[in-house]
Amino acid sequence: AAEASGRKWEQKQVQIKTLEGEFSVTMWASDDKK
Amino acid sequence: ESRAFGQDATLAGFEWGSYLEKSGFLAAPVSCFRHAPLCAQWDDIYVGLKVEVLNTHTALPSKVYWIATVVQLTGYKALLRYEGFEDDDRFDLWCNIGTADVHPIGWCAVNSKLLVPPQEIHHHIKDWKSYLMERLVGAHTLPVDLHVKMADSLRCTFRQGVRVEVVDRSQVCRTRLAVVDTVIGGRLRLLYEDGGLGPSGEVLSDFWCHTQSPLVHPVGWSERVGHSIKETDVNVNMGSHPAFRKVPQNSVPDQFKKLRTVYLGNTFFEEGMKLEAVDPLNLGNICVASVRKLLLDGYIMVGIDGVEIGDGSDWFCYHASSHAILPVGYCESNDIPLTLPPGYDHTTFTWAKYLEETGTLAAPRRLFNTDYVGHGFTPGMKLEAVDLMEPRLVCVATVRRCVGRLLLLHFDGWEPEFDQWVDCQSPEIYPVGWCEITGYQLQPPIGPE
Repeated sequence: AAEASGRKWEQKQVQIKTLEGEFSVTMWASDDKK
Repeated sequence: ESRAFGQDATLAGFEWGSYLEKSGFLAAPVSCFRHAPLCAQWDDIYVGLKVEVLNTHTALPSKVYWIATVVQLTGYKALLRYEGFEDDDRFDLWCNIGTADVHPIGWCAVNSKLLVPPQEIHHHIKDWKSYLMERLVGAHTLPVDLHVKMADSLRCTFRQGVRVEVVDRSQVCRTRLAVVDTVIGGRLRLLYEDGGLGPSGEVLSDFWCHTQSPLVHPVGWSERVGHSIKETDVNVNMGSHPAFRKVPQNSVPDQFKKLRTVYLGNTFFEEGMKLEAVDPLNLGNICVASVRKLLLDGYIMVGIDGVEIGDGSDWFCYHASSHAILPVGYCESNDIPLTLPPGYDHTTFTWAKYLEETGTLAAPRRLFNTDYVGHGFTPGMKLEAVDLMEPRLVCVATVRRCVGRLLLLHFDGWEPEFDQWVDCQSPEIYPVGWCEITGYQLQPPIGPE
């Protein structure tokens, strides 16, 4: 459905900042194809 | 009983989440509403998404956030469960995905906000980093451009002081010049240019509609298509109202929704032809009706049989592509009670006999817009809908019936006589949570419901 609406899912590195410190995780997020 | 005064749902203690939980009904998904913000993005919003949301369970003085999972979606509203609560639903919270305090994962780090777990679970997990890694890696989060898309879709080309032609609510057969006073979520408050002001400067006559409403047109439209327009009474001075202080700016066709082109071909509607039409003054009724006058650009004036005053003042303008005009026999085929002219009886009325008696022809079926694009509405779904008889009011409503593209809407807590037929793509219906996003006042249900 996301493809049909001109959007795509892509893997993104995102930062997590907690009291214990900062780290990154890879998640899926959608964005415009352009 | 009048709905005219209105209430504020929030002040009345109404909350969509608990209302739906109690009633067991579902909300119509945002993707059903083509004109609604985020409609095109909504396929990417679903149960299981991870978000960052304001942490309301903390003793810290500063604003902190925490990660949560979408466990339920109703319109724009999501039921969220903070990460760490696992199967414990006691601290679940309803949030509006379209408002500012729900974000994709990563937003806090980029914006120097801290993620802090709710105090109830802070010490339950020894190693939050490992716990979150396990929960987040490979999971899906909100579209990163969600709030940008939201802002884009709320942008509107209408400003205070823009002039339009809009149906005259005191005489529906004609339009009247009006000026935009307020714009909320694409809905316009229009002040008739000669509507008058009361002793304290209050507006005496206004009208609300969406920018995509078929009732509002660019300046010059009436003259172009041959529609009647009220001449503005120049003796009425509106100059002290802010909407009239600037030099008025005429609206232009590009600011309005383009209607489907009507190819006239060899045949078109003709004066006297019969059809079935939603009664513009009683929107829960589909009536026996007649084409009264042809205008240009595919517009027709329609009168409701048997109740017309006779001077044409109650005729109503419909475009030939409108889904509010239907071929004869539509109600019978779809088990909708047809409102008959006074003196006729459901046990004896037939279209064939009526056409013969009145010496008229039924408008050919091929002239009607029979496109059925499909929609996701089903009976029982909840939404926010304009009471088209009091279009200032956006109310808690339920889809009662779906017939082709038409939806019969019921206003929760009100008698069925207030029900209204609307097209599934009407710009006057909105997903649950729309009022909260746009700041429009929502009318709560009345009574025990």
